[in-house]
Amino acid sequence: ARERIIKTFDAVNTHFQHLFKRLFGGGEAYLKLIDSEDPLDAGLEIFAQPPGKSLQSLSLLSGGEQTLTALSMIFAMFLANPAPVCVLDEVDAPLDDANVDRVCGLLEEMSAQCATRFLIITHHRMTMARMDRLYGVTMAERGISQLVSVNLAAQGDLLAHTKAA
Amino acid sequence: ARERIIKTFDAVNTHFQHLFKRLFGGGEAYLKLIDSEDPLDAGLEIFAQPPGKSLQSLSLLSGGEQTLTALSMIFAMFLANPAPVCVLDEVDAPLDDANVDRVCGLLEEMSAQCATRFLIITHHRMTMARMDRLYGVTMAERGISQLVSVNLAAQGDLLAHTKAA
Amino acid sequence: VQIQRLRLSGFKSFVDKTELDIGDGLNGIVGPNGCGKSNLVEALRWVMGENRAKHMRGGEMEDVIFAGTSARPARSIAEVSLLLDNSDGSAPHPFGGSTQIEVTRRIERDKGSQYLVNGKVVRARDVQMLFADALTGAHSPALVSQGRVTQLIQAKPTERRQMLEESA
Amino acid sequence: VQIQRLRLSGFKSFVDKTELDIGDGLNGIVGPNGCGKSNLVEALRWVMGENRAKHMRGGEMEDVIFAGTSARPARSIAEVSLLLDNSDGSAPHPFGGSTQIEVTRRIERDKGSQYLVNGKVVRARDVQMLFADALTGAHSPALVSQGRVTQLIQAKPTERRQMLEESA
Ligand SMILES: Nc1ncnc2c1ncn2[C@@H]1O[C@H](COP(=O)(O)OP(=O)(O)OP(=O)(O)O)[C@@H](O)[C@H]1O
Ligand SMILES: Nc1ncnc2c1ncn2[C@@H]1O[C@H](COP(=O)(O)OP(=O)(O)OP(=O)(O)O)[C@@H](O)[C@H]1O
Ligand SMILES: [Mg+2]
Ligand SMILES: [Mg+2]
Repeated sequence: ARERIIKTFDAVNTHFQHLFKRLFGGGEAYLKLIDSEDPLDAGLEIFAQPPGKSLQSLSLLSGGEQTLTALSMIFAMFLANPAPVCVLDEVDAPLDDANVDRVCGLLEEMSAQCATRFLIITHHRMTMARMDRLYGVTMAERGISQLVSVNLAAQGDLLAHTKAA
Repeated sequence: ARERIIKTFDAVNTHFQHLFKRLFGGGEAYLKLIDSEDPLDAGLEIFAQPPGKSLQSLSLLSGGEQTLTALSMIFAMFLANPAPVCVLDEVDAPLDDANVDRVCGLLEEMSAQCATRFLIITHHRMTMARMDRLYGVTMAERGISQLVSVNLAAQGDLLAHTKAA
Repeated sequence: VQIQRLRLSGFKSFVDKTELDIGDGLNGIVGPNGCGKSNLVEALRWVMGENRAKHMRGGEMEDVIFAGTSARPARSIAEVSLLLDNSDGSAPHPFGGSTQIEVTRRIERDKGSQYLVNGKVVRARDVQMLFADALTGAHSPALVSQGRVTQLIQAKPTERRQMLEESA
Repeated sequence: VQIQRLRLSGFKSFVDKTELDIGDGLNGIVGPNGCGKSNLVEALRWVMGENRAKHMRGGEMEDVIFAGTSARPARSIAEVSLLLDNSDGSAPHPFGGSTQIEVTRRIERDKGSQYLVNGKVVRARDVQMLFADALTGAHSPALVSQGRVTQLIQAKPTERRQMLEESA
């Protein structure tokens, strides 16, 4: 078990450094095992420094910066040990348009590289436009959920519908 | 102190019921003091039932429904005892467009009724468009915040800028 | 192993039989607030063996059973199935042989929940092992619930190391 | 009493003198992630007497002082002023007499923080009383920090009753 966690730590750390730079367009980030010689007992510390800023504690990062750092970490764990499914429930909510664009770009690249299937819940128009296929959930009858699959031509209509609902 | 809290409770409860119906377009909601005869010792329970759904515990409400319920409560406390300033930091993030529209409508009405000044931080295009005046914060120099006031004609440009940043 | 389809019936707000095909690449799910998007994610987590009611946003596990609306009566059974494609044979023992694996979880009021694989009743542990080896488990960092994306950042260092171990 | 203007210098990412006029109605604040919007809200809460470093997202109160960037050295002083219009004379004693009230809070590394009203040093309690009576305090439910809007819903019943009392 010790070898496994060390191997996973190294792989995740490498991916994390790379993904952080990619999502922030620069800066530095790395992981460290702290508090104990034994990796099965240690804590995992995350160091993140957005481009041009001084290294500070994670709690001083903004809402959007914390989300990008967390996504870099989640995707790093994921690339180290690919899973068949990844679910992201409104992770784009705190992001500005430029960062939504970067995250979507990364998702497109990851989904081209591995066989993983993604389920992405969003209210963001830009994210909807980048999906391979789109499902709408509606409550035509109050309190009862119904799933409708949306052909991409109707994607524009659905966006209007969400607006008018 | 007991009379004050009872008076406040009654006023907040009345406002809460009204605001909840307004934000959800129907449904029922009310407050109750529980666990003790003495209001200074009691707990405050919130009951919320979106239109057409059965009454369930608050934790089963969706992210957007919890946000609307919380905003009804915050505004109710606020109307019961108006403050000169109200700050809302990205409260529209979990909301769909229809609910962003309702919340903005309510804010416009409240700001017309009382002398309160609102500071509203948002990434949402629809919310930006409903503001009386708009300030942009930029980091032209990395790590250094600068405040620029945006005349509404330039509001369109700023939206494009946020997109390109 | 590949995930193909999720089927729900009587699960939270999905009272009628519902099928969600999960295809290659990016599958977007959209809809107004409160329409049931996050309930779909919870159905997936539940069929993979999630046993903590709090992670289903409920007080107890029976809160996942359709509770009724002003127009429809409550149900007494909730059922979720997940269809897996095992044509590459990568599923762990004893499931390696079949090309398609259908995992079903069912809960009935006052009777508890039950797991089935391809129609046969199995133990919860068997399902959890299937998902832990071949796929990701119910606690995998790859299933990011609403509002929890920064949980990793705000967690204590030892909790973060545990998440790293889950993903190993 | 009306709030008119917020002035910052050396506070978090606002190293240069910054003025924010807070006019009638709805004042929108926009900008990319990490540019300093929430820092402005914290400056307002800080000058109103906030004493919990955790609510400023820091480990200790000195974390609000500009920490430097790759191009600029760190500062040793942070200062925030709030300009209030008291032409309606509603400010509590002993501030009732002046038509304009300027509340300033300053912190210097290793020296702690200090409050001033119209240039005179006052105690923290005086400032907290001013805000508690005339306006809203640093803990008021009307100041909703990022990600905290549903805090009221997720709090325990006794914590909610305390919030009700704060607003009374
Ligand atoms: N057991 C149940 N029976 C019936 N309805 C339920 C049950 N459990 C939850 N619900 C309903 O499901 C709704 C929440 O759905 P969900 O959280 O999936 O919404 P959502 O689409 O994710 O919305 P948002 O965009 O706001 O996050 C609630 O309104 C709740 O009443
Ligand atoms: N003492 C300090 N000195 C210098 N910079 C600081 C200090 N404290 C915080 N910061 C910086 O302020 C930035 C965060 O700003 P803030 O949280 O206000 O962003 P925001 O505009 O609200 O972003 P978002 O839209 O993502 O919520 C961080 O990048 C952090 O490095
Ligand atoms: Mg949801
Ligand atoms: Mg912010």
